[in-house]
Amino acid sequence: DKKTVPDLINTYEWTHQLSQAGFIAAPVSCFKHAPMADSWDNITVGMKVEVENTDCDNFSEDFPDSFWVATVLRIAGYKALLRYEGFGQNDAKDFWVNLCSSMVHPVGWCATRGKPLIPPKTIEDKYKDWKDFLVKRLTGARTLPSNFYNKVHDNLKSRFRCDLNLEVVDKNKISQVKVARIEKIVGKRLHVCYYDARPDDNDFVRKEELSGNSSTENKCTRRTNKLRRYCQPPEGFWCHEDSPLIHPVGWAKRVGHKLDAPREYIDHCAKGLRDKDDATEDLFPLPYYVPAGCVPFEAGMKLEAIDPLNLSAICVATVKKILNEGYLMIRIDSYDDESATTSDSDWFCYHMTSPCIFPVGFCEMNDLPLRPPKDYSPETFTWTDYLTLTGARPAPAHFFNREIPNHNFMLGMRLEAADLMDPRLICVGTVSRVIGRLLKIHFDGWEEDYDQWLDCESPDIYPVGWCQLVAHKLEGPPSPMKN
Amino acid sequence: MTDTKTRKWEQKQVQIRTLEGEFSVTMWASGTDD
Repeated sequence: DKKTVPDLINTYEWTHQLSQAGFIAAPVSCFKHAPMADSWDNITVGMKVEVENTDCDNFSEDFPDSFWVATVLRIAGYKALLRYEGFGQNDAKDFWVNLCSSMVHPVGWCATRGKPLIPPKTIEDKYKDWKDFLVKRLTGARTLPSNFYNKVHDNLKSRFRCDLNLEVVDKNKISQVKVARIEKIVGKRLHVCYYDARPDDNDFVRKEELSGNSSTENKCTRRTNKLRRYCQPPEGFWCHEDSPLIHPVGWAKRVGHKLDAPREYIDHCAKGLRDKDDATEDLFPLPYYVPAGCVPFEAGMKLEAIDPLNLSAICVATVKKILNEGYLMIRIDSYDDESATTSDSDWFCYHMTSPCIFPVGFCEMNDLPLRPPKDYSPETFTWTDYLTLTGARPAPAHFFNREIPNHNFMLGMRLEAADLMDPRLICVGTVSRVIGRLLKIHFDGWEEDYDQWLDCESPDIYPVGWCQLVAHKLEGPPSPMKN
Repeated sequence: MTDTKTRKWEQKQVQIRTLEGEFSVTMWASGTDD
């Protein structure tokens, strides 16, 4: 019982929401990085499975556990509403299960283990000949493949292992990456520890170290403090293994990104040496190949970008520096004056193909609020005036990634999402806007200020039931009492 | 046999055991057995 694991105490259960009218979970197949996503379309309503029969006498010496066949009536993420076979239209014993849990089996599983199917007590007298009934109900029906759980198990394995070294965006100085070590892995989410981490290191960006975005610092601190009332204290930094925030050993040197690392690490990389615990490139998603000299962006160009320190805002931004292999250093124009901050400490690295950067006019075209540069108000800001005043050139629209995958996310779909301002937290959320491939994720029960703009292929969003599947705590909506 | 419409489903004999005895039925399983 995963609920007895200390980390999972008070984990949120979707169960009471699943049957509510209008509840729609984003299908597992929408989340490419999620276990079983590539074969989830084969999981269908009407499918038959074998599950524990809880409608029976509590104890029998001959059969300590009892199983029966059930039909999948509804699917919501990894969860399925089941009805025991033979109940007809009677929904009295319907129940929700996680289809990837070890409690659900393909039809035939019981026989391979010598366990007989025993009809539930409610219907045990309904038929005289259960064999005839089962033959009629099961012949031609669909069930799970016999290796379903091997597949689930394989799909849950991370490419990484604990103790590997890698380069991770420094949460306290976003313009640099820092050497870190993988401490723990849960559901392909890596808990990494910076090489110089202090014992009291927290996930959220520390107030005194944030460079010039006071609204974000207050937001992070406020939310974390709220959650801390009923959460374990945060430690280290969490991200998914496909996150663009992590890189192999040697990446910073290769692309020309700032690096914070011990002297011996820098020397090691300079010599092209690798340690057995160094994360190598093959562990990371294949980078988009951009040949040298083929980056059309130029320093000084203006664009619109998701604020890496406040994912609810799309902002006026500037390309500050071109790195190798198509990486760009970008600065959000609404941050404090550069002269008032520590030089380039608030620049952030986006790849030129990132779905989180947009051409000038993207927000206006999609009727989205655009956060203007510092000292401008949304009412008075116009791109035309700003470009004239700054003498800057807008990055042309064809420089940007314009591909829109056929993602199938729709407004109102429910999911589980990492709070990227405190990424050890996975919270219940709702797709509140869909703009092409861009999704706005609303955290249920929280103000809109906490919403996050994420790409439809973000590895930080998961189907309903993912936390339960990987044994990660799920944060429910804040209860009014606790607030 | 494979479902020619989707090529994802395979017909298979599935063993069922009840208190009265054992028998088999023909079902479709999604084709991830390989």
